[in-house]
Amino acid sequence: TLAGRPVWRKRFLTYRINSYTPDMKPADVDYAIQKAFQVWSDVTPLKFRKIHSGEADIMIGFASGAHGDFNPFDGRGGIIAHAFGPGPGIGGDTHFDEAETWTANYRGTNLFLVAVHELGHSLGLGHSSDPKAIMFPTYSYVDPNTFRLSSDDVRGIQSLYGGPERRQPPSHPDSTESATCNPILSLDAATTVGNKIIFFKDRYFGWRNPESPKSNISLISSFWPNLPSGIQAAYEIGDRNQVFFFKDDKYWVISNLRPQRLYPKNVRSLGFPNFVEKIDAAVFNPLLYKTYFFVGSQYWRYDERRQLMDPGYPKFITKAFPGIGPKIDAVYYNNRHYYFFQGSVVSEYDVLSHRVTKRLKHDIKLGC
Amino acid sequence: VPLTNSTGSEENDVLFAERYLETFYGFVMDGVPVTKMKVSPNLMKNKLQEMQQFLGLKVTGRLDASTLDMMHMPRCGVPDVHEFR
Repeated sequence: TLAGRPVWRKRFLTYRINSYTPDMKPADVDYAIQKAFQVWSDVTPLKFRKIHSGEADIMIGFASGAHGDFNPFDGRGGIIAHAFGPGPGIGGDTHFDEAETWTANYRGTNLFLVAVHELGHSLGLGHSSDPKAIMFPTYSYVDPNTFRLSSDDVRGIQSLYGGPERRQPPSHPDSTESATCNPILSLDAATTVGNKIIFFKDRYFGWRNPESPKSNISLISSFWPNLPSGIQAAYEIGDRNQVFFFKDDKYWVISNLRPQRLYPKNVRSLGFPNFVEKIDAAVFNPLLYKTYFFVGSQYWRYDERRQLMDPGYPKFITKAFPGIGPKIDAVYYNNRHYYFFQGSVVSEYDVLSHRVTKRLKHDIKLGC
Repeated sequence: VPLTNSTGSEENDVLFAERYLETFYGFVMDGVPVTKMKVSPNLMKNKLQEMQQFLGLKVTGRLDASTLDMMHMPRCGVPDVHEFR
């Protein structure tokens, strides 16, 4: 933390980008800065709002040489950015040296990574001597898609502001009107991860043990900042410790809970034809070592050993899975059964006898 | 690998290191009885050690290659060990 431990005394902070670099599209600058704020808001109770005029708590801009704060930039290389600790006026403000070449990728200087660092100062963090920390004073590139704060960064910021707010339980837990405890009428996606069942809805994911109705909810971005909201399908290959996530025509892989480089990839790389624009649901069958992909009323089967789509697909779901379909929202595999979600109904399906063995209303809720 | 280290580049390195230590480690040139290029060796050594320790380098107190490399890396302009202005 900075000398004197300055902090913001409020949780809702505003920011404004008052100048842009010509190196990047303004929309890319906006996105990098927004994602950098999100890195910190995910681990604290702080919330950030962008404003477009007037004085924000955190004013952000690009400047060259002397720029009016008695800390002139030094041209290309050397000092690439600086920020002021929490406080009124210039406090919290963040400046990027225009002499650098700012990018959204690995070339030049990655704006997102530097912004995460500088906004750490804006919130009251000093430099870390841990080279793994984003608050280490020298720049080094890491893949923004797999970037995570180090434990030193998290300990530092949480020593100033505490952890993220937990969603408050509703005052009337039985009330269906409560906005914080609504049953989910339809899931986006579901999968196992280790011994947990994970399900996705909008910006949230929940997890629970197969035997327990009790579930926990968290923001997708707080655990996997590289994943988008609205995950549409997911599946796990347990013995590889890999989980696949799908949204639209892209997919991501996490391995041992860590995002993997070189993702997202296009689903065409799995062998889907061009007309497939999104995957509704997916499930891995460890007995066959094959993955079923459900798209509309049809499904494909992918051989995970050969890394090829099986020939003869797509087929109709209703023909191959009696009692299931025609469309499904989500599915996961557990203990020789598939669990298909269609609306508020979950069907337990025996993979050996190929029949539905149980059908009931699921009771997954958000914010409980 | 540089073919030779000319005296000129060594001078530049020392000047660069002085500026770096002034900016980030509160190394104060004012009041040090120096002629340029003859900084009080102990003060400079202490500040180099401080910097090397903070950045996880081998603490030698000398302006060695790894220390210079670190000084030349792109970095944030907030002093590491300094009263925040």
